Amino acid sequence: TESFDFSRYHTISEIYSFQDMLVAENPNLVSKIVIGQSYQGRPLNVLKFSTGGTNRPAIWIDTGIHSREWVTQASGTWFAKKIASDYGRDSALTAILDKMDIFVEIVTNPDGFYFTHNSNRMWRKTRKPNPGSSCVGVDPNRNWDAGFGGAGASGNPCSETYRGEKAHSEPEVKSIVDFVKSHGNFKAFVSIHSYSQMLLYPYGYTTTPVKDQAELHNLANKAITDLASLYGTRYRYGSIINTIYQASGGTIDWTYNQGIKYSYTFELRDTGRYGFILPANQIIPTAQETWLALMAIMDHTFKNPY
Amino acid sequence: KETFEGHQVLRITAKDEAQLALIKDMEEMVHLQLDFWRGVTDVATPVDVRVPFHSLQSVKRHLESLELEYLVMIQDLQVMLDEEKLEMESAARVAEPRN
Repeated sequence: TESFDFSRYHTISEIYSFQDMLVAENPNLVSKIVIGQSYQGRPLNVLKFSTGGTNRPAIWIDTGIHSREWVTQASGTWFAKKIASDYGRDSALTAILDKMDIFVEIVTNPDGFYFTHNSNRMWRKTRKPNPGSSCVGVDPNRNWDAGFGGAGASGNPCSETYRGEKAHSEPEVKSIVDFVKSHGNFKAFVSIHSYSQMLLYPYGYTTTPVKDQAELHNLANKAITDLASLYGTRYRYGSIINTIYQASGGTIDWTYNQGIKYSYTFELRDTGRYGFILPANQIIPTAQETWLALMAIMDHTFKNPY
Repeated sequence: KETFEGHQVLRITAKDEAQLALIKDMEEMVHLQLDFWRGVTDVATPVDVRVPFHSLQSVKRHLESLELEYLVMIQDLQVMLDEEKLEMESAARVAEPRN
């Protein structure tokens, strides 16, 4: 992975190869878990960073659930390398990994990602056909069992925010649900999107504040302050419903309701005017600054066991 | 392969809550096939929307009739996508000898 070019966008097969290389290079730290298959049969790979122990408290990071948000998969790849490189060198990360595991799912929606490379760069959803409709796919960030079917998601299969027939209908979502439930010891869950520069915590489906709102708010402030220290990228933060809009069936609303207190979702940068086609020269700065915020969240999780 | 020739991405800015509501209404105009890259949040945050070529004139007329300010964020989406593809291909060519 030393020759892997993090400053450009990569195809799904290149990212799969990268994951295998990282595992091969760091057999005592990194392993690959296949938590399921996408609708089209692609593996749902999760990299597990662990220094030992069984069922340690853990941190989850996923990127690319909306396939067209390419800077997220690219950042996820960078994060994976960063974790492997910094263990034993960076004291804060080393302390975390000596007690906790970190799981990274880089390509959370592989069918959609493949489709963005080969057919439609602007594809966001999964690729499962919808019975009775010519429109394909479900928005996997409206498919979770948290206010599912409520306002802020669409019942129209042709909409970009189509929620699906029922909660967890998408294998890409169900696989995470099953994995998180069977693991049972996740303490932080970070789901990464782009763009619009926000760090958000639950809820999206209701205006009822989460019981940990004050702590999540303060931690978000710390995380975005750290993030901005590198390049001055300005983030907004708050609950989803108050900061963006009402959105039902969202990922971190479900994880929070499962008892994972430190549930956050990012919207990474577009400081300019490129949106989802952020130029490749922005990948490393984006990943670097986001890493600082991730470290803030991971460090707080480590230091505040519950 | 779906292409995006002539599609533009518009950045729309609302002056107040009333204008924000007018932009929100556009999300329901299914016939225009708009793709909201960044949806309606608050007055301080612009809305980015991809507009297919066939809807461009209607959308711009609509925005102007409502006195909604906008600028063209991406002039021709396909041009940018082609540039991105070329960049990926050329990076791959450079990487090959190293491998």
